[in-house]
Amino acid sequence: SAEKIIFLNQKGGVGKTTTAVNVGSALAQMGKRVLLVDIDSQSNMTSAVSADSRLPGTYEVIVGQCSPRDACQPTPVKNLFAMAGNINLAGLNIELVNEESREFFFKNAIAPIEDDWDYILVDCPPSLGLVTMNAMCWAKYVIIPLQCEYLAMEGLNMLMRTIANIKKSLNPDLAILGILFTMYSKRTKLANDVVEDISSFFPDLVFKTIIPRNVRLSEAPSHGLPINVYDASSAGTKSYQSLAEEVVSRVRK
Amino acid sequence: SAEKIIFLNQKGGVGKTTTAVNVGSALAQMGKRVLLVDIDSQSNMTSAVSADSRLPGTYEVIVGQCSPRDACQPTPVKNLFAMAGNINLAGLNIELVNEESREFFFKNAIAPIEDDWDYILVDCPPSLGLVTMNAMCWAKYVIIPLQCEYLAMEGLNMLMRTIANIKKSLNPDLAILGILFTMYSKRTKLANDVVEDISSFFPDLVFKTIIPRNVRLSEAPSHGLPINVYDASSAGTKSYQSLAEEVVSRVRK
Ligand SMILES: Nc1ncnc2c1ncn2[C@@H]1O[C@H](COP(=O)(O)OP(=O)(O)OP(=O)(O)O)[C@@H](O)[C@H]1O
Ligand SMILES: Nc1ncnc2c1ncn2[C@@H]1O[C@H](COP(=O)(O)OP(=O)(O)OP(=O)(O)O)[C@@H](O)[C@H]1O
Ligand SMILES: [Mg+2]
Ligand SMILES: [Mg+2]
Repeated sequence: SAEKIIFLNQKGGVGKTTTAVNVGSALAQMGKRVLLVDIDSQSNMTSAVSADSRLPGTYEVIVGQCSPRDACQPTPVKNLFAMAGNINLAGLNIELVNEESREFFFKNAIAPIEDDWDYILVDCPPSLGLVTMNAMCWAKYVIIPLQCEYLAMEGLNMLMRTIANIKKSLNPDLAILGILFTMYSKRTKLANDVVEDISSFFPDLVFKTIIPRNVRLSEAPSHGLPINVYDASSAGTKSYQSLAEEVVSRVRK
Repeated sequence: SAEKIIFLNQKGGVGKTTTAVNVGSALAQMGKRVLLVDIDSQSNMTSAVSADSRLPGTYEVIVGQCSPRDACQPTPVKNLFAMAGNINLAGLNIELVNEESREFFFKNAIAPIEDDWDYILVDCPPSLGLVTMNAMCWAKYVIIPLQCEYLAMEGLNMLMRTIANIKKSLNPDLAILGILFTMYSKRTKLANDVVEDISSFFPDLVFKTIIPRNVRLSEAPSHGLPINVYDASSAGTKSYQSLAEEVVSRVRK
């Protein structure tokens, strides 16, 4: 059955989508069968892999209008498929709020296809609302992308508490696979301070791989391509490949 | 009565908070009486001006537990006050969903103090949910911070459509004061492409001021200070001062 990973941080713009797409593509390049699931109504992940957000996607699967199998679209990368996000996901918080088991709609809907994949990676929106709860109640592993900036640090404690609460009350299997520093620029004192502080608080959680600030990583989505296709020799490609190897070794433990 | 401005973009991490805080502080430095209102449950704006998110704030005012006057806290900057955000704002989407006039709670709650200020600036979360709707149904002006990156552009069309819809159905006074390019790095081809494209689509909306990527701007919040206090001579201070002057001249038209 698939390894189930979510990319989670309620802070905006910290690299969740960029990480989901490029870890997924690096894993696919290693020969893993990977499904990327976009659960963000802004559907950045969807366009970053040239998937079509007008076709039935994650929302339609969650509310039972489309079978999960039919919502898996191919991407430019062999072994990499995508379930599209669309604007309907924005209404889900309110649609589901009075439902029995409202946090388990995604888990139940995706169960039939979990054996078809080696990895299922879910890209979350910048919020801890009901949609993200659905992802957290399904997942086994959480990867927390963390921008090397002060404002990004503020939310980390709250995020850790939320994960602990979900683990206690709704999903005992949930575990933090790791904290990933993103958009790191080595000549910046603030970035180095952030890396040092977080590494000292959470020495076992922090990934060895640090993703550098790299303009090719921000260009790739405009071409609908993961970084390893857009620019195979870039620093962005190398670092996400190294991260994918760390992910593989951590899920095996 | 106060000029009523919101900092709006559903995309995360594009500089809404940094812009709200530093435009507010620059206006205060010009002698304007400025109230910063944090309507984001992550309360980044609150800590960026050393305000206390444990005191009654925007949530308590919205639900009528605290008078708006009592929720205005002083900041390190003369003439600059802040209404704090806190985690209770996260539940508001659901709390208000069945209320009569659910989009007008903020407008009604803040009305009593609008004559006390020259400017009221509201920092929004990265979403278009009910909390942000409350800000949009109260505001006169919208400032859209836009990161010079492809993924940030994707949401702009949807945001413009949402503003147009609100203007038509719920708040005819709503107007876009301008689009602001943030985190611009001039040697990046992508940044220049983004500025060119958006400027050609919306020539009258784009501010002349462009905020450069500037590490001092990302350090300032960790000291609880706006940029003009933290580092008065930095490029960040100069650009937000120039933006504040453009804002003053545009609201006068
Ligand atoms: N290492 C990097 N170097 C340069 N740019 C990057 C890097 N990682 C991400 N970006 C860019 O930064 C912006 C934010 O990244 P991204 O969209 O992945 O964050 P996010 O956490 O998914 O945001 P949101 O919370 O809005 O979903 C995007 O424009 C992206 O292309
Ligand atoms: N011009 C700039 N130069 C360098 N860093 C910046 C600049 N503007 C903002 N930042 C940093 O980028 C990050 C995102 O900025 P900010 O928090 O203001 O965005 P936001 O739109 O309010 O995010 P959210 O959607 O999560 O509320 C912060 O760490 C901030 O300090
Ligand atoms: Mg994203
Ligand atoms: Mg913010």
